[in-house]
Amino acid sequence: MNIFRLAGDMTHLASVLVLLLKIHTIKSCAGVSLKTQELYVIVFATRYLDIFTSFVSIYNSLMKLIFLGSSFSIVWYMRYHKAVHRTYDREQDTFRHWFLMLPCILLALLIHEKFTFFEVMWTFSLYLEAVAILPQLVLLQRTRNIDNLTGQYIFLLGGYRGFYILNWIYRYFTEPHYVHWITWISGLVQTLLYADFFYYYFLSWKNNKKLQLPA
Amino acid sequence: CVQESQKDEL
Repeated sequence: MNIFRLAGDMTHLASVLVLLLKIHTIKSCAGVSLKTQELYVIVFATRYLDIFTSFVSIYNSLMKLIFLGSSFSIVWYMRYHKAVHRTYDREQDTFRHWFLMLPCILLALLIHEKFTFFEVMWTFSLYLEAVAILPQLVLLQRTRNIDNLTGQYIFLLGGYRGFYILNWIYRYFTEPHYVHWITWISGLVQTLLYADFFYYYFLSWKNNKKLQLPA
Repeated sequence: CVQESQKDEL
């Protein structure tokens, strides 16, 4: 494990903790897209199908359990916890799951490294993760008033993707045969989706102003 | 192994 990979995992973990903090202690999910969170549940559930069959390290297994557990609990809170559910922007969060999932299923069936059940599901999870943030970004555009925790959540999530790209570059130059086009391209697409958000995040940070996206 | 190296990421 290199420093970029570790930094990526830690920012990912931090993003989840920030979101749980907002939901658990402030009892609010205002500005958070349930559609995106449900897509993340599907992403982790399809990617970590091998959690009981292949062992890499205690660290890996533990992180997999954390990401599965936290994404399930965030969705549970937003759907079933009365106080949290009341703060959910249901009317604004209208993105259709299938609109994103169907192309990813088709793409995974067409473009994969091996045509096996686990491999296609794993590839599907990569494609879906790349676009899972879209409902969240659309919701931000619509509500426009973004509180600090929601802004930090998306910033950390984008940071996680950025560090993973550095990790891939590092591994490409240090490990023989480390070439994974599917992972890289879907990872790059995912990171580019954050570019616009990052631009306005830094702008508001530089001017010391509240984050606001243009209409 | 080419196939396995990407599965050690999260």
